[in-house]
Amino acid sequence: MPTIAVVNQKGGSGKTTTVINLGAALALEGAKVLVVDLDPQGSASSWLGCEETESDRGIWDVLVNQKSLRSVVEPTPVKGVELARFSSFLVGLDVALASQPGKGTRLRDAISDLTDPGWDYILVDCPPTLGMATINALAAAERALVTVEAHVLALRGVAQLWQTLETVRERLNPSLGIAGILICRFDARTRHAKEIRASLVERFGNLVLPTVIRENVRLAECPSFHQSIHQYAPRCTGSEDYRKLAEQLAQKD
Amino acid sequence: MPTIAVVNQKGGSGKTTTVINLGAALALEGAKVLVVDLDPQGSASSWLGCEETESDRGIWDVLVNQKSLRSVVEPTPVKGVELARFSSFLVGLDVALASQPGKGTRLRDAISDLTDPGWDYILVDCPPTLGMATINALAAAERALVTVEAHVLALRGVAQLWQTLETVRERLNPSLGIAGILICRFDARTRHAKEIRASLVERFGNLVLPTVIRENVRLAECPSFHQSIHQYAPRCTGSEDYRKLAEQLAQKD
Ligand SMILES: Nc1ncnc2c1ncn2[C@@H]1O[C@H](COP(=O)(O)OP(=O)(O)OP(=O)(O)O)[C@@H](O)[C@H]1O
Ligand SMILES: Nc1ncnc2c1ncn2[C@@H]1O[C@H](COP(=O)(O)OP(=O)(O)OP(=O)(O)O)[C@@H](O)[C@H]1O
Ligand SMILES: [Mg+2]
Ligand SMILES: [Mg+2]
Repeated sequence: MPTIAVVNQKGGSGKTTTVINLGAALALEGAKVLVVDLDPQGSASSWLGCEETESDRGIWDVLVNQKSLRSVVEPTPVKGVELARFSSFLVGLDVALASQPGKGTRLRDAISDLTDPGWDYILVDCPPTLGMATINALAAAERALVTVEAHVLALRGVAQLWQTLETVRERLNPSLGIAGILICRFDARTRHAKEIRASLVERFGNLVLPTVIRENVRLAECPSFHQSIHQYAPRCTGSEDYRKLAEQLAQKD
Repeated sequence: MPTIAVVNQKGGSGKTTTVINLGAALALEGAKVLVVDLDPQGSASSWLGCEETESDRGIWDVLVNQKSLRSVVEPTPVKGVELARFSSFLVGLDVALASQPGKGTRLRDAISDLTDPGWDYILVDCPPTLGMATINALAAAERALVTVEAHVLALRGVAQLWQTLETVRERLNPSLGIAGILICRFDARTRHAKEIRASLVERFGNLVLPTVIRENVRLAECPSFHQSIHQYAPRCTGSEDYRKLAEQLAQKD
């Protein structure tokens, strides 16, 4: 069951927008998708209409108290997509796990403990840091999908991330692959975006996915309606781009 | 000596772009500005051409080993602006400070220890988290400047941040004020941006600064040249907006 970690410690690179809309596009093709929200901001959870409750701590209990993953999964308004909800407690995850055994593989253990998973894909939305949430996601993943905005400030993050991927491969997950580098919020009208895309291709070759996600305000609007882009505006470029991406990633499986 | 913490745990909200270009605009008016880079990504440091070195850990040594602030300050290519450089070690700051006394006020102590500071402003660039780096910045600041992109996904972060500001005010810094909510990457062509701005004004009133920073690709280009927007493209809207912001914030002092 392919688990994809959507990562980049650079903030605002398009991680949450990709998890929700790629997940929904895979579901349109008939796949069953689980979204795991590891971000203390809870953008993915709130997009899917699932706010935190007083009593249960969602994915936090799975990582810190080794509760079963299935016990925190809930349905969402996006057909074919289920969610393991965030908790604002995740802001203290690094300290909570600091002296715990197996702190880097809690999510992987929870996934492998599932007797009959029932999902075709697990997409993990990561926070904009390289702390224990992102480490757990990378240790559990078959592949990392790196989202990047085509701006020079974003290039630095990709180089730093590569070192982290290498470290996780050496210590926790030797088979961690790369699904690709996904350029988000691409504005083809600007020379700058084209130059940055060219320098990513020069440096990372065909790891840079041929599909880019174009800047499209519909993608910024749809979270308020707790819908994926395919429900909200199925004929816009945002929907087209994420459906193309889903086709591409599904082929690689 | 006014210290302003530029904060928002939502990634990509415009924190680094604001610290560098606001700082440079204040310097154009004759002020001496210190930029403190608390982000393990080091975007502000790399923008200013100051990469980390093998031997010294920049601001990390100030927060964790209580080294003097002045000992880590270096010049930058932007006239009137000096820098306390980041360190990639900052990624582990929460764990490093977890059991240390006064962990929330290390930066404030370092600033108050300065005999003759010599700066008119200290601008602190925060990472996209609500961990110990942001707590230290808020505990040291007279005012918090909250950067926001005018997208619905960003609204949630502002509400969460407000709770953190309240907690810091109660426990660490009773006089923490708000410099304002600064809308960044504003694209007036979209209805969505106008709607989000209106809902921010409805909720936060005149805390929303009248100056907005318009989307302008020049702002995304200038980091590659280690220049502020005022050096790179002094007649573009990005430079105009940040100079207007500087005038506005300087008046409030
Ligand atoms: N292709 C796109 N076109 C227009 N807006 C987009 C696009 N992709 C993302 N956005 C918007 O850009 C902002 C950043 O995207 P998003 O929040 O998904 O990034 P992120 O990497 O998850 O951020 P964080 O680091 O805070 O978790 C959001 O306001 C989102 O609505
Ligand atoms: N007004 C603007 N017009 C165009 N691009 C902008 C503008 N402000 C910021 N950007 C670009 O948007 C991206 C996010 O901005 P920036 O990195 O300053 O935000 P941040 O809050 O510091 O991000 P992080 O959460 O990763 O620290 C960057 O690629 C930057 O170049
Ligand atoms: Mg996100
Ligand atoms: Mg930044």
